[in-house]
Amino acid sequence: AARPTAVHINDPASLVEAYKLRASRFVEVAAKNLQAELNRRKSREDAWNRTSVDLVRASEAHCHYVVVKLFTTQLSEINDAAVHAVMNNLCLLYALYGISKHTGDFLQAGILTDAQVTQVYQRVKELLAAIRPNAVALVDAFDFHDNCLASVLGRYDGNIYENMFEWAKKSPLNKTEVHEAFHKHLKPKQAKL
Amino acid sequence: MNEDLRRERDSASFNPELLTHILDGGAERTQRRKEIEALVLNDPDFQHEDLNFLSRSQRYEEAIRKSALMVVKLRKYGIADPDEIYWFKRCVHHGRAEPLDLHLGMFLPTLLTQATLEQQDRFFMPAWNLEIIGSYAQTEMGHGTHLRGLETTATYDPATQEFILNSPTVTSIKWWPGGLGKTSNHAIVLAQLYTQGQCKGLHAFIVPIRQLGTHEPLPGITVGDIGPKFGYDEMDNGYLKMDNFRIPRENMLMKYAKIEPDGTYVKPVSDKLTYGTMVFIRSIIVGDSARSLSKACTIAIRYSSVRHQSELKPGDPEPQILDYQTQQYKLFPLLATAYAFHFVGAYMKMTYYRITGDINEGDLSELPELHALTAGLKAFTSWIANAGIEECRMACGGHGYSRCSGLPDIYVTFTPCCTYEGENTVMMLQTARFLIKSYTQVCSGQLVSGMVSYLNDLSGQHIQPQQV
Repeated sequence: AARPTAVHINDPASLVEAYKLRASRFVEVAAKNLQAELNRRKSREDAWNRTSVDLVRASEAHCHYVVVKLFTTQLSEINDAAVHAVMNNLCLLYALYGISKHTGDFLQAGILTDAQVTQVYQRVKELLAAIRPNAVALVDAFDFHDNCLASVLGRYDGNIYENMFEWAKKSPLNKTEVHEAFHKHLKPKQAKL
Repeated sequence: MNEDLRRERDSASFNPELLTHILDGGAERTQRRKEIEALVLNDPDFQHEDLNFLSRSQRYEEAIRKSALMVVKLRKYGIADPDEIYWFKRCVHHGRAEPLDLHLGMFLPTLLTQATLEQQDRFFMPAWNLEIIGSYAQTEMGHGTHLRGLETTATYDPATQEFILNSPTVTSIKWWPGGLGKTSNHAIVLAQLYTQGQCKGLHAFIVPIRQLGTHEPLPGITVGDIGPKFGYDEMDNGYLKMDNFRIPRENMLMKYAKIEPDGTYVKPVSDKLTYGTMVFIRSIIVGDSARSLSKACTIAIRYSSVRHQSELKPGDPEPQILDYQTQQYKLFPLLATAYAFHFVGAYMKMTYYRITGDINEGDLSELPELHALTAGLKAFTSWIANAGIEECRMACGGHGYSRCSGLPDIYVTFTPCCTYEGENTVMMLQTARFLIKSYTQVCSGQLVSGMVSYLNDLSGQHIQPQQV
């Protein structure tokens, strides 16, 4: 009997199910293609090689499912409501963005309909706007000390331009006002031209 | 503080510190990490010139200076917990690879997991005290991920109870191991074991390569640096050629497989145990993917808040580039990915320790899934993080191209892990082998467990699209 799936695009647990279906579908397809190749030729190694693109797709789908599942599991362990809300948005974005990049997989397997895919695209854009006010706080939470990040652009205090200028002054080419290469190579040629 | 960043922080709807505690695994761990980092940041011995302006040789020298000092200071502060060592180390080297990486990350762990107690007594303390500095020489010039293709030989001679190590061809020269070129005086060498006229497959041997004290290469050993690479300027990735080089029988790592003095070979309980160190490193790479991508996102998102460009509405001031939906579309999925990979990294580390604990108790039942999961997730996360770091660099316009952005450095430091410890496509195929095996089991009526347990439901899945 057919067992229809109901994917709710605002529910991370439902999205885990969608990824799970995609993974199982890809494993099944790879296994069946491998078997078909085996039926056509004697060598198992040849059959494996001729199915390897399908096999890699199956592995990627499996790993993608594992990542979505673990992210969703982590959500349930976050007690603070404000943090949970932000992380829920990030988790949804991760899962829905993945679907939007692999729509063919989800459509072909019958996991999502055309209309749901349209909803997914729209929801991704809404999530971008929802995450925007917390973007800086979300990267601050990684808690990289400036020394460890070693980036003028990523400085915690944001004083980027003045520090870029200071950094450039340290370039070894700036040790002298006139580089010796000028006297050595350019000047003699200039005199001859 | 830049006004834009101040406003962004003031308007956030949550306390980032709470999220930091989640990432660190608890408030106490955050506090301890910060204490460890402060030890490095406040130590003038670890201050140095901007590495971007130094030559490769200068960068190697600076790295080796800091690495040696780091080991001394770790001892002084009594830091021995692996996580704490890792925090200290990454703060000293800003996350870059360094000449003692393989000594600390592969040589010592291999001794702990593959050596007998007698071998640990002989090698571990000298290695802990840096008298012995070791690398892990597996990859050869002509052979990488496919380990059974390695050509280096170790032929047992029962008359002298020694192994004779040889690099029989140019392609068999060990090539790439970190710290092998100039830093190490020992290497764990992976070689095909021959005894009683038969090849018994790949095994690990502790091979001295330089004289203790003088650091001169030993007779029969040709060793050196492989030259500049795409990144890794601090690292002396090396080559190693062995010509009839003899080591005592006791230098084969014999916790699992053994050679008796007469040359009799004793099989290990599982061939996969030889590759335990690689599995460990693969599980670590998942967390590193998260960390490198997090760094790139931090840089790109802070910069995108400070940078103003063009105009959204005619006549209005230039908006922050983070207000452009296209910039958000570039960066926020990567930010979400960085968080996802953090949680996966933590899970992998926990799973690795749990299953290796079981293995030590003699239970190997979960070893195949551990292999499959570490291989696949290592490939999956490193591929995405690698592309993501580049996306972050591009999102920073021209300034992302400057070394001062830090992004080129993050990229060249991270991208090798798509290749080392198993080339990613090969890793994916290893995972596929496990998936197909699990599928076949399900088809024959058996149940599978763990992360592939969804395959048990396969027969019941006939999916139909839903109306919205």
